[in-house]
Amino acid sequence: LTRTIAVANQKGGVGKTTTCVNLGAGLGRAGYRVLLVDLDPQANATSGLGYNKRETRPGVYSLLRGEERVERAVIKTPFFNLHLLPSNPDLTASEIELLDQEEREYRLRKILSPLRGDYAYILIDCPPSLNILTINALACSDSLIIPLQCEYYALEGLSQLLEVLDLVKERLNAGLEIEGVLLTMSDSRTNLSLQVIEEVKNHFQDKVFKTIIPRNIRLGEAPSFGKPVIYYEEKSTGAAGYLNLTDEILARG
Amino acid sequence: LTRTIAVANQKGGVGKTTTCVNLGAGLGRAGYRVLLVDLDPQANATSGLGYNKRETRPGVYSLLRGEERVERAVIKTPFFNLHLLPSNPDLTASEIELLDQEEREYRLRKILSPLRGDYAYILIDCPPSLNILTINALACSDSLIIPLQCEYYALEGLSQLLEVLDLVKERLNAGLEIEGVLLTMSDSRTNLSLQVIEEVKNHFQDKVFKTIIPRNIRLGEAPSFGKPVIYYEEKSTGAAGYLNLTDEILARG
Ligand SMILES: Nc1ncnc2c1ncn2[C@@H]1O[C@H](COP(=O)(O)OP(=O)(O)OP(=O)(O)O)[C@@H](O)[C@H]1O
Ligand SMILES: Nc1ncnc2c1ncn2[C@@H]1O[C@H](COP(=O)(O)OP(=O)(O)OP(=O)(O)O)[C@@H](O)[C@H]1O
Ligand SMILES: [Mg+2]
Ligand SMILES: [Mg+2]
Repeated sequence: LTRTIAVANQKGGVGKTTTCVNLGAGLGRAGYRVLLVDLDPQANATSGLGYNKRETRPGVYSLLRGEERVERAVIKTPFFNLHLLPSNPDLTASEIELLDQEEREYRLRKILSPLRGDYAYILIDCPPSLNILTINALACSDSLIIPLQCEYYALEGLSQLLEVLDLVKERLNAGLEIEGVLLTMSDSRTNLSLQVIEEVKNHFQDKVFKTIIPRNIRLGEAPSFGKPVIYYEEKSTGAAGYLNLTDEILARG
Repeated sequence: LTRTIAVANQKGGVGKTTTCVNLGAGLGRAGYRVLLVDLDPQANATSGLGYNKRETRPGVYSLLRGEERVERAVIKTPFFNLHLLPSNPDLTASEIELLDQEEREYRLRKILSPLRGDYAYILIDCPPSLNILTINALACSDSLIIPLQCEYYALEGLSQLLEVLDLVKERLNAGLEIEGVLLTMSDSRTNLSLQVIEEVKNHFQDKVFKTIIPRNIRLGEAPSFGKPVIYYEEKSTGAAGYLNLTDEILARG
C-alpha cells in the first residue's frame, strides 16, 4: 500500500524541499521504495538531487498537459530506492493553464494513480503558495507534513494553511490528515526558537513531530553537491535530524 | 518625484519582507516619505509593522477589485514618515480574479498613480512567486531590489527571475531596471556564504549592493514586537545592515 504525503507551507524558505529530499533519502535507505514528486517550478528538489532543471526531459509539466506517460518521466536516482518525478521552470505556466480545465484539482491524482502500487511512499514537494499546484498535491495525498521554521512570520502563517486544509478536506479529499508539524532550523541558543517551539507544541499537541531539525550548515551545503545530506555528511546534526524523523515516521507503521 | 521599487524573488524566505520593512523604516527616519505596499497574501509586512492582518479594513485586495479608493486604505504607521498599504489573506483570490480582467498587469499601476506625488519612495513587498501579483509590481516599478539569501537554492533561482524581468521590460515596462542584488543572512563563518557572495559579485558586478545584511537574530525577533529593527534594537548588526543599505540607496540620489 502506498502512502502519499504532501509537504506544504505557503511561507517561503521553511524547509519544504530540504524535508522532501532528506526524508525521502532516509526512507529509501531504510529499504522503502520512495517517489519524490517535485511540484515546484523552482525545481529545487530536482537540482538538490543532482539534476539540471534546464535539461529537456519529460517532467511534471508535460504530464499535467497530458503530453507524456508518467512511466517515461520518472527518474531512478543514484540514491537507494529513491525515484524522482522532476520539475522544470515551465511548470509556472500550469498555474494558469490548469485553472480552466475539467477537474483541475485532481490532475495530479490522475497522473499518480498508476504508480500507487509501485512505491511505499510518495512525497510531494510544494511551491511556497496556496495555488492550484499545492491544491492538487493536497487533493491526492493521504497526509500532510507542515515544515515550520522557528520564526515569528512562519508561525503567523499557520492559520491560513489550516483554513485551506479544512476546505480541501470538505470539498476535495475527506481523508486528508496532518501527518505532523515539523519544526525546522531550530537554534536552541535563541529565545525566539524556544518561544515558537513552545507555542507550536501548545497549539498542535501530539501533531508535532518529536524530532526537531536543528539549523545545520551541512543541510545548506548538500544541495550544491546534488546529494541528500545523509550521502554528503552522515555524521552531521542535520543528517541525524532527518534520520530521526525517518524512524519516527516508520514507527507509526 | 516618487521612486517605486519592487522587492521580489520567487525563492521563498530570502528576506523580501524584512528588506521592505527595514529599508522603509530607514528611509522614513532619514526624512523621506515612504509608502510600503504589502502585495503578499501572507501579509507579513502588515503584521511586521504591528497590524493584525485579520482585522477588517480596506486593503490591497479591495483596491484591486475597485471597491475602495486608495486614500482610504493607506495607514499612517507610528514610525517616522512610514505609511502602509496593508494586505490580508483574501488577496489570494486576486491571483485568480485578476487573470481575466482587462489590462490585468497594470491594475496596481492604476491604483498607485494618484499617490505618486505624495511619497519619495514606494516599496512593494512581493509574494514568493512569479504570479500575476508580482508581475503587477514589476509593471509599475522604476526598479527592482532582489534579496538573495547566501544559499545554493537561492542562487539557482536567479536565472528564472532575470528571464521574467526581461519579459516585463520588453512587454510591460521598458524603464524597469535592477536597483541591486542584496545579499542577506550572510554568515561569514561558513564557506557556503562566501562562495555564494563571490559568485554573485562575479555575475552581477556593480549591480550588487556593497551592503551585505548579516544573519542577526534581532531581525527575526523585531516582527514579533510589530516593529522595524531600528525601533527594536538599534545597536544590532541587523539594524546597522539596513541603515547602511539606506545610506547606499540615498547616496545614489
Ligand atoms: N535545518 C536547516 N539548517 C540550515 N539550513 C537549512 C535547513 N533547512 C533548510 N536549510 C536551507 O535553508 C534554505 C531554505 O530551505 P528550503 O529551500 O528547503 O525551504 P523551502 O520551504 O523548500 O523554500 P521555498 O519556499 O522557496 O520552496 C535552503 O537554502 C536550505 O538549504
Ligand atoms: N538577516 C537576517 N538574519 C536573521 N533572520 C532573518 C534575516 N532576514 C530575515 N530573517 C528572518 O528569516 C525569515 C525569512 O525572512 P522574510 O520573511 O523576510 O523572507 P521573505 O523573502 O519575505 O519570505 P517569503 O518568501 O515567505 O515572503 C523571517 O522569519 C525573518 O524574520
Ligand atoms: Mg522548496
Ligand atoms: Mg515575505
